[in-house]
Amino acid sequence: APSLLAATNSYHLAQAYLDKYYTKKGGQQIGEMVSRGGSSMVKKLKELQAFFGLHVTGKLDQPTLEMIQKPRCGVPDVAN
Amino acid sequence: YRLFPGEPKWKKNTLTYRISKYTPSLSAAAVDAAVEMALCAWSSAVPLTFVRTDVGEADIMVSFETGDHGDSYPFDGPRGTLAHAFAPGEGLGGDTHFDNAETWTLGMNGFNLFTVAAHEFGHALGLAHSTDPSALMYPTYKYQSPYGFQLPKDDVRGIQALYGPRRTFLGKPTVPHIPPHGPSTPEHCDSSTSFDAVTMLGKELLFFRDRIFWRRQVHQPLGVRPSTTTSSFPQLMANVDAAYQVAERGTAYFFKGPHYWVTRGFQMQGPPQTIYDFGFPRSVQRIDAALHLQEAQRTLFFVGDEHYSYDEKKRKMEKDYPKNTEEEFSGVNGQIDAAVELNGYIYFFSGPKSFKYDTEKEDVVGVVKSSSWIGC
Repeated sequence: APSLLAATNSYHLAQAYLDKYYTKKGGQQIGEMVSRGGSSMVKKLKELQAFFGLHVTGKLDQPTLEMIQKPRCGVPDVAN
Repeated sequence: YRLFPGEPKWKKNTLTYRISKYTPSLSAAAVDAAVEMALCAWSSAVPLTFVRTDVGEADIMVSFETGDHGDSYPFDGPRGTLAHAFAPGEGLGGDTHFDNAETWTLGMNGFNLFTVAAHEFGHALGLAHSTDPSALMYPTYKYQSPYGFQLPKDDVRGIQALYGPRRTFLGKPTVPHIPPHGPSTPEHCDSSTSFDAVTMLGKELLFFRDRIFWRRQVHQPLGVRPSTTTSSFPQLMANVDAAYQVAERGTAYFFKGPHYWVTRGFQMQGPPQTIYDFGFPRSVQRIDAALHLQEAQRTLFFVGDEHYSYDEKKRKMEKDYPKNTEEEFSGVNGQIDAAVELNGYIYFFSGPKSFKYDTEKEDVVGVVKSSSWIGC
């Protein structure tokens, strides 16, 4: 159960992160960096992994999770 | 590095900034200094000038915000998102927000404000995130000390792609070329030479101008060598307004805008402090010159055509000041740029002239070119 809960938390954490930094919101360019349209979570995960030079798996693996938990700038990463 | 799509950039070289809201976790002076040093990090690489304003709308509005603060990018409490900034443009463009929920610091115990501000101002000038982990514009936080900070190559390439290089990229200590052979006139000699500040430091005499300083022995004007301020005083990051030394204490004070740094020799003693510690009124935003009178144990601070007197023993400003400088020091005309006491005389520097003032005769007893002090 605990690992299931942890997995669910990680999933929501990743979802929120991808929404914030890898999803276009329109309006004033704040960092501009958003992917065009609403790509699937897997695609956004791959964009994140490519941006940070991680192994591009599209899966929420440990290195990706660790990167997501690092304090960072609020400007999105991926340019459209 | 990456630029924002459409490559938005500022169409002018002088940008205003204003800190409209502060944070409880740092003093206003510390925030001011960190912001100023963060902007200096960029202006050392490109021909941009940043002018601070305290009223109205500035190009870059800087504020500490909490949670949803009205720009559709709400902050998320401690850690997570630390700050964000908007690409160059009208209105919100260039504005920079820091999450008030974070613990901001000038050191390492918390999030270093200089580090995050330098990153965010990269966005405010037109840089997006870099994929280079060594770049300042990499998205995740990595502590950088403001002392001796050098803009990483990736960021220099990015910002110069937008604004071109600064005439002399001051990020690296570049010493102006001095002809190899002897006493020919060094390049730094021109009749209009003036100084921003002059002070004793230990046994040496230091002359500051823009981002360069010359050091020499008191009795030996030849063999004077220029250095960049940042190479020996990395914290100062830019030019110096005034400086003085209290030899008995072995401490020197360097002033820039409303801040000052204390050093022992070339060693900085902690972060910048506010000049209002000396008892200046808030109307004073910067000091033109500082002169320590060893015997009287007083320091005179020159601001415009007036001067204040600070009692170094009691550590407080003397009453009945400010006084008019020309009335007090007859024969010394023009605004005082720098001053230093040597061998019982006071030397005032005003533009290209240097006045030798005899305190007993209470009059000027000599006038020479300022540049003659650095071997010209």
